Amino acid sequence: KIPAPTVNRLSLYLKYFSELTSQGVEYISSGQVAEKMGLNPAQVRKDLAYFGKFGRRGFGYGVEQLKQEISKILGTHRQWRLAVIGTGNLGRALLMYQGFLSRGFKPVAGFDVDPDKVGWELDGVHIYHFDELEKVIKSQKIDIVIITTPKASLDGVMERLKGSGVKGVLNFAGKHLLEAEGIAVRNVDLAIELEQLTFSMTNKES
Amino acid sequence: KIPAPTVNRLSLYLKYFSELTSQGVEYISSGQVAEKMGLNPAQVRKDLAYFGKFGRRGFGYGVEQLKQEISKILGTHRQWRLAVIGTGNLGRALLMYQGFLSRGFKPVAGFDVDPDKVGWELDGVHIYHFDELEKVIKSQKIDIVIITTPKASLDGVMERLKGSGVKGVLNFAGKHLLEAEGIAVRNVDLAIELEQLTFSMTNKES
Ligand SMILES: NC(=O)c1ccc[n+]([C@@H]2O[C@H](COP(=O)([O-])OP(=O)(O)OC[C@H]3O[C@@H](n4cnc5c(N)ncnc54)[C@H](O)[C@@H]3O)[C@@H](O)[C@H]2O)c1
Ligand SMILES: NC(=O)c1ccc[n+]([C@@H]2O[C@H](COP(=O)([O-])OP(=O)(O)OC[C@H]3O[C@@H](n4cnc5c(N)ncnc54)[C@H](O)[C@@H]3O)[C@@H](O)[C@H]2O)c1
Repeated sequence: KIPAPTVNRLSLYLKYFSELTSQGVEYISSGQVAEKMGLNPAQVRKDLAYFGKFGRRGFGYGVEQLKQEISKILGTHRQWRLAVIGTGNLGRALLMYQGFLSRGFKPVAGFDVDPDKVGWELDGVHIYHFDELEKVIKSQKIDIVIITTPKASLDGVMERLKGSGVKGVLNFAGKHLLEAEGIAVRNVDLAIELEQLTFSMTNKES
Repeated sequence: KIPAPTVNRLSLYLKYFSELTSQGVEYISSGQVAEKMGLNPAQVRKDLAYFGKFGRRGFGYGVEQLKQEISKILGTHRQWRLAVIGTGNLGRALLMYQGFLSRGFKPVAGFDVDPDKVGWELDGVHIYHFDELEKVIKSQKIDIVIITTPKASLDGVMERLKGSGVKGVLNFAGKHLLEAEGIAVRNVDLAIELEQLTFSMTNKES
């Protein structure tokens, strides 16, 4: 079982190794990885040992092999089909974010209740009325939903998602959700990113 | 020195303890905290020990004292003044996010180069032209800047921030920034949140 702090770092390693591949770098040492990412080299070696030893004496670790191993563990070796519920400011920014597509997360639908938004297309993604949720989740084979509605709508949205076939929810709507009936949930609160920033500003460790 | 994984959890503890205070709860045990947050009770006790023992035998930990201690460590016991550079979809969603204000992060200015956006007000926050950056950072005493411009504008924006008096940057613009001349930097990539979600969907641990 991989510990949670290591899982958090896997995404950062994957982002770095993907950059290296696009620069044509084939091998890398744990020391180089540690320096680039501001980590302790022993921690990097311990993390990489969780998914097999690819290091070659004198060469270091094979970047392509590491990338493939990490992708399998994170589940990003396949494409996931995404929908956004609540296509206001935040929802629109996420529907159009290129960083999702390059990691295999493909936005395929948006949902809203505002008549001024329903029926439009954003970057080729159609905005449906929330009433069509179950029908579109099935026809578009949607795996993951991002919720960017007001907090007051969250409970109603979650009720409709149960039994819809959706397997994961990324929740921005401001109330902490726990896992529901086989749907994995991750809650995002960007205020936490600011608190982590003020921690390094206050402790001058950055 | 507090280890990074503990610092990550401090924000989650603070959010939980703030909810408890609003519900009038005065004491809590490490077991209750562990259950609510899906952590191991020994881990919770270890984390809380980093900032002093407030547990009273038979009562548990004083919630208000814990909140104050954590806030001092994270730097959220004071108010921070925020600006957003790039007031498009993402920038506007962050300028208006109530979750910032409730933790002491007060949006006071926006900046953009688009003539259709400059001069407007969002929730009482004025959108200035980017040319006025240095002047407004000084007059509005801005501590932290959130960057939500396109990736191509990032280097130009960072050049202007050096020497402007800003102490921290939260960067969404898609290119990894390292700390620059005394400015603490934190990079946010929401694709990482999706990867962490697919990790728990793939490993059914959630
Ligand atoms: N977690 C974070 O870090 C974070 C950051 C910024 C904003 N937010 C939150 O995200 C939400 C969206 O913010 P915004 O600035 O985009 O607001 P917004 O008002 O621009 O967008 C909300 C959208 O949701 C739609 N909506 C309302 N009820 C709905 C329902 N039942 N089904 C489908 N759509 C529905 C509205 O019509 C609107 O288009 C807010 O709750 C805000 O607090 C969270
Ligand atoms: N990191 C993440 O997780 C994440 C998620 C979503 C979007 N994004 C990124 O955030 C950025 C904004 O996304 P959006 O959907 O809001 O785009 P947008 O086009 O709606 O907004 C960009 C804004 O920046 C302004 N701008 C351009 N150059 C500027 C400059 N030099 N100074 C000031 N303002 C300037 C534009 O006029 C526009 O208003 C994009 O780079 C996008 O890729 C990142």
